[in-house]
Amino acid sequence: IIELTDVFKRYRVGEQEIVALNGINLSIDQGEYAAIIGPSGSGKSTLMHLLGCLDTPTSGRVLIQGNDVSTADANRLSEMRNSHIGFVFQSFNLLPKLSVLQNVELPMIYAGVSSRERRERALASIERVGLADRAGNTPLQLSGGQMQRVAIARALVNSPRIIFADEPTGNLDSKTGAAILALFRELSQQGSTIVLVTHDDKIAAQTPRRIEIKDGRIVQDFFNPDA
Amino acid sequence: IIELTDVFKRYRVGEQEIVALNGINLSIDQGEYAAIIGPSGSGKSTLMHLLGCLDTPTSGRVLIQGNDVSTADANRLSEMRNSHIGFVFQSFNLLPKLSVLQNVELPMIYAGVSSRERRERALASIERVGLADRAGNTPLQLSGGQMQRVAIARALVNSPRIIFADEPTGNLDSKTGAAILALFRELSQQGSTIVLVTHDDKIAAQTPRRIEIKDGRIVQDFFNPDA
Ligand SMILES: Nc1ncnc2c1ncn2[C@@H]1O[C@H](COP(=O)(O)OP(=O)(O)OP(=O)(O)O)[C@@H](O)[C@H]1O
Ligand SMILES: Nc1ncnc2c1ncn2[C@@H]1O[C@H](COP(=O)(O)OP(=O)(O)OP(=O)(O)O)[C@@H](O)[C@H]1O
Ligand SMILES: [Mg+2]
Ligand SMILES: [Mg+2]
Repeated sequence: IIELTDVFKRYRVGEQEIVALNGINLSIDQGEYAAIIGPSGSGKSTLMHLLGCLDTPTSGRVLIQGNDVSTADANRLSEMRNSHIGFVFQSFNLLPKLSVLQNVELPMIYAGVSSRERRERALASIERVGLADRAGNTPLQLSGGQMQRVAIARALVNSPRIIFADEPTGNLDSKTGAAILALFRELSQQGSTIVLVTHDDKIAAQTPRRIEIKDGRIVQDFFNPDA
Repeated sequence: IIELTDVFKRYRVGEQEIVALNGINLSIDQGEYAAIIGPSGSGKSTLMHLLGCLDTPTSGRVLIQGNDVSTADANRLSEMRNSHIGFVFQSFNLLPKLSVLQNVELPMIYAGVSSRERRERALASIERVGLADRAGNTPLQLSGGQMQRVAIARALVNSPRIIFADEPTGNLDSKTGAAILALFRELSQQGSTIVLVTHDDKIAAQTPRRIEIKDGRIVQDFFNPDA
C-alpha cells in the first residue's frame, strides 16, 4: 500500500546541505502496524511527511495505494490526504482560535460531511480520547497531553485507512499513553494500516513491525515475534 | 528558596470552572534537584508556571528567594524571571523568525550583556546541547528534539540559580535524553536548584526528590535514597 524507492530528501540552508533522508527503500503492506524508531534528528518526521503526502522527495519514488505522488502538486497531495490518510503531528498543529470540537470537525468539512453528522462523529472521536468534557475549550486552555489527544481525535475522525502518528504519546503519562496505544491496536485489528514514530523502545517493542532509522537511513527492519 | 502555601489556581471557562491546582503546599530548598511527576492534565505545567514567575495563583502565597510574588504584576514577575530563573517550556516557545543563535542570546539582551559576550556564551550553550553546527538555522529547520535542545540551551545561557524544565526530554531519544539529564545533574552538583517535570517514572527515579501530583494536589513527596 506504501512503497518508497531510493528516496532522498535534502535541504539547502545557505552554504549548508542537510541530507534528511539518505536513500530510503521501504514497503508497507495494507493492514500492517509498524513503529519507526531512531535518534533525534535521524529523519523520522521527514519520512512521515513523505508517507503522509505532506511533502515530496528531492529524488526517488513514493507510491501510495498505487498512486505515484513523488512529484505531485499541492492539490494532488491534499486530495490523497483527505481521502485516505489520518496524520498526528509531532507538534499537534491545532488551530488555536477554534474549539476542540471545531478542530476535530475540520477533516470532515473538507470531506463535505453534513454538519449534524460532523458534530456527532467529532464528539464520538473526542470521547474516545477521554476529553468529552473539554469539547468547548480552545487548545490554549488545554495541557500538552490534552492537546496531543485532540490531535489524535482529529486524525481518526474520518476513519482513515492509513494512520500516521508522529510521537503520539510523547506528552502522555504511561496510563494515558497505554490507552492511546490500545486504541491504535484496535484500529489495526479492524484493518487500518498504522505507522507510528516513537523514540521509546518500549513502544516500538509492542508493534508487529519495527523499523529503525539513523542518519536518514533505515538500519534495521524486522517483525517483532512477541508483539 | 521556593515556598508555596495553600496555592490554588482556578480557570473559569464560560460555565465551567477548572481547578488546576487544588491546595498546593510545597517547599524547595536551595540546591535541591526535584522531579514533579503526574498524569496528563494533573497540574504540572500550571505549577511550574507559578514557580517560574510566569503566572500568579488565584489564591495562596508564592515566595521565591524570600520575595512574595503571589500578587506581583507583570513587570515584577519579569524582573524575577530574568535575574534568577531559567525556564524550559513544554512547547519550547522559540521565536520562529530568529536563528538558533539569536533565540539563545535573547535572555542576555534583557540582562544587558555586551554583544560580543552574548555571542560567545550563546555559542557555548548551543555547543553544550550538541547543536553547534545548527546555530544559523531557524527553529522551523530543526527537528522536534533539536528545538527542545535549543530551548534548553536558552534556559541555561544566563547560568540561572534556579532552573525549571517542563518535560525537557519528551522529544529526545534515550541517548540524547540521558545526555541532557547528565547536564542537569552536573548543574545541580554545581549548586543550581533544579525542578523538572516529567511523565516518565524512570526519569523521576533519578532525581534526589520525587514529587507526585494528581488532580491538582500533591499526593506524594519523598527523597529517592538511591538517586
Ligand atoms: N526545513 C528544513 N530545513 C533544513 N533542515 C531540516 C528541515 N527539516 C528538517 N531538517 C533537518 O533534517 C533532519 C531530520 O529531521 P527530522 O525532523 O526528520 O528528524 P526526527 O527524526 O523527526 O527528529 P526528532 O526525533 O527530534 O523529532 C534534522 O537534522 C533536521 O534539522
Ligand atoms: N488557560 C487555561 N484555561 C482553562 N483550563 C486550563 C488552562 N490552562 C490549563 N488548564 C487546565 O488545567 C489543568 C492542568 O493543566 P496543566 O497544563 O498544568 O497539566 P499538565 O499536568 O502539565 O498536563 P500534561 O502532562 O498534559 O502537560 C488541565 O485540565 C488543563 O486543561
Ligand atoms: Mg520528529
Ligand atoms: Mg504540561
